[in-house]
Amino acid sequence: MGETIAILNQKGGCGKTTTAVNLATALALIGKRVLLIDVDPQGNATTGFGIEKNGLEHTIYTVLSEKDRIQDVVIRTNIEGLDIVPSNILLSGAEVELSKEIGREVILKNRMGGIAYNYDYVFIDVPPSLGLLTVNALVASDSVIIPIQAEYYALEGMADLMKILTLVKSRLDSSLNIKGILLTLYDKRTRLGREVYRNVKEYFGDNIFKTTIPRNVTLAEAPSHGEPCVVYDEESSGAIAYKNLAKELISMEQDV
Amino acid sequence: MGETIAILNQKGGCGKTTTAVNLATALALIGKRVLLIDVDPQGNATTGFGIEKNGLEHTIYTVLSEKDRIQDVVIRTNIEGLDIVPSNILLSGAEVELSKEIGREVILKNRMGGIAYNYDYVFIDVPPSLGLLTVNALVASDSVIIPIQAEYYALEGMADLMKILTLVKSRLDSSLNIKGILLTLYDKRTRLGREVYRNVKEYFGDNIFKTTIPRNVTLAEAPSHGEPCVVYDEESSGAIAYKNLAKELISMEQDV
Ligand SMILES: Nc1ncnc2c1ncn2[C@@H]1O[C@H](COP(=O)(O)OP(=O)(O)OP(=O)(O)O)[C@@H](O)[C@H]1O
Ligand SMILES: Nc1ncnc2c1ncn2[C@@H]1O[C@H](COP(=O)(O)OP(=O)(O)OP(=O)(O)O)[C@@H](O)[C@H]1O
Ligand SMILES: [Mg+2]
Ligand SMILES: [Mg+2]
Repeated sequence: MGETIAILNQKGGCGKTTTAVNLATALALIGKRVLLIDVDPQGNATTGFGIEKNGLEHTIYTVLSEKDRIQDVVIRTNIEGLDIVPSNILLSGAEVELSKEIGREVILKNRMGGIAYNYDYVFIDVPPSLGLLTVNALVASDSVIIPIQAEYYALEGMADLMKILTLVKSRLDSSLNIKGILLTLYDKRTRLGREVYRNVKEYFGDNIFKTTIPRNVTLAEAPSHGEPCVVYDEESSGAIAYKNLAKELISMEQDV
Repeated sequence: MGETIAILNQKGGCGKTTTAVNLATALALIGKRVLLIDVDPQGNATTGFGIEKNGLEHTIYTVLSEKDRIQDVVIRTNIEGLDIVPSNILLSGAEVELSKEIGREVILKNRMGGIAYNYDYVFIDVPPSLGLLTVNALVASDSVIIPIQAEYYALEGMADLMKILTLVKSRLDSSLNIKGILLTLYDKRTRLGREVYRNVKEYFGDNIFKTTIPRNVTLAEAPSHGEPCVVYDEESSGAIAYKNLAKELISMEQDV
């Protein structure tokens, strides 16, 4: 059964979607079967593969509201071995609608059923919040990757994030663990970047990926071409970094 | 009566807080009386002034939940003429609690009372979402400034953002208007930056501020020193840009 990994950080714009899209793609390119579930009403992960999300009738929203089974909503991306459950703005009603439901935090887990048996990895891209959609993603996941932008405000949110993880584990009887911390938009030449790195190291110890993601404009351009950067420009520093991250992730499985 | 301006964009990390903090400060330095209301549970605007937010008992949350009056929660910042209503993680319970209330979208407006009479400008920093806290900020505001990071994903969110503005105006009888679009993290040397600028210009026409905000690491460093960048390093390109924006904003008032 594939491991389900949520890409988590309530801080905006720290590279969750860019990580979900490029890490999922890099793993598929090495031959892994990968599913990416877009649980953000912004639908940026969906767009990152050139999928026109606005007219879609069958999305993560119709799965959560029990109009569709998840397997009927899965779309093949143009990357061999990589599937996606798409999202769009229809999902933004979900938090309020779901909040009245019994078992409102386990809805995604239940609707996923056994889908992880069809894949080596399932990634979940979440919105910049610690609200109900994010909690659903955490309950449905085995582990989390936490992208941290190497800047000051990124550090601030860490304590709140850790509190939510602890609450999900203790109250909802989950064995959720941190797969790793990923330094993103990391420029080791700046004092700010190095200082944040040091702070993160103190806070999380060895749980930091050796791979760090540099700022590389190609990562930001690729969505406008409808392709993940690791495919659009495989020689770019951003593509190389995410391919290294994929290898590092796979090597962690083998130690287990 | 001062104008109340929300800094709005559901896309994460596009510079809402950095704009709220530095624009408010630049106006105070020119002699305006300014209030900044932090309506984000992340509390980044509060931290941007070196305020220790975690222990605070009197915050925007206690105002919205009617435990405190807003005037009793206002704190002087270390900038002459600039006050703040602080926020912290306690606010993250608010969206769910408030969602059950009658008049749940007008709570902030009601709790602000006549406070705008004490200031020339009131700014509201909002979270990266189009949820209830953001809607409250919009209902309480006269206008919005929309920071747009000059990258592809920023364009995607525009249609959804405009839809929410239209709904707030029509259903909640508001005269909310767009003060201006602010290009942030803008590097005109990159093709991506120029392309996004062109797209934004097509979409919004002349409603774009002439001032644009460049990427400047000092803007990201300043919070770690507990000061807005326009005070911490007034010669930096980031400080100069926000001071120009303040002048541009004031010149717009005089045309009215
Ligand atoms: N390493 C990088 N180099 C250059 N640009 C990047 C990098 N990582 C992300 N970006 C760009 O920065 C912006 C924010 O990234 P992204 O959307 O992946 O973050 P996010 O955490 O998913 O944001 P949100 O909180 O809104 O979901 C996007 O325009 C993206 O293309
Ligand atoms: N012009 C700039 N140059 C360099 N860094 C910047 C600039 N503007 C913002 N930053 C940095 O980028 C990150 C995101 O900015 P900021 O927190 O202001 O965005 P935001 O829209 O308020 O994010 P959120 O959606 O999480 O509320 C922060 O680390 C900030 O210090
Ligand atoms: Mg995202
Ligand atoms: Mg902010």
